[in-house]
Amino acid sequence: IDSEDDLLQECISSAMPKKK
Amino acid sequence: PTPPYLKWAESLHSLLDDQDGIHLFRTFLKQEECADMLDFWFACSGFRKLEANEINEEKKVKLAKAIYKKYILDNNGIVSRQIKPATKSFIKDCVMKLHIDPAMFDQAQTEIQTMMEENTYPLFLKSDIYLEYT
Repeated sequence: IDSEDDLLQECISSAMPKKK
Repeated sequence: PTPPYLKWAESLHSLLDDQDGIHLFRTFLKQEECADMLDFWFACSGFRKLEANEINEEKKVKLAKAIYKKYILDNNGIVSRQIKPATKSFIKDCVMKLHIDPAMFDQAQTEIQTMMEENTYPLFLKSDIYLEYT
């Protein structure tokens, strides 16, 4: 099971632009 | 071509559209003890994007609760202090009643964005961190 912090971190990273 | 760091000065969105820009802005916000504002802004964007993907409902609820708990519940937190009481109670209601909607954090994100645009972003462009980088 994902911890809340992992979920949050994953969510934040998913919104960041990908490396150009 | 325009160097990225000059683009960063055009708008907050240009800054947040570049990995290096985000990294430098976050370093600055960390110094000012308000990096949570940036993390919250991205968390809201990420949460809204979930809808498009196949993701189970349980995970969505868990994530909405996690965002609420970390950034909004504590009234002394930097994010919570910048969000209007009405916006906070709207989010609280959504979480409590399990009305999980992709747009439930939109208003709060806008409020934090305005705060960054009017306050921390202009300060960043004048900061030693940015000037040294350029």
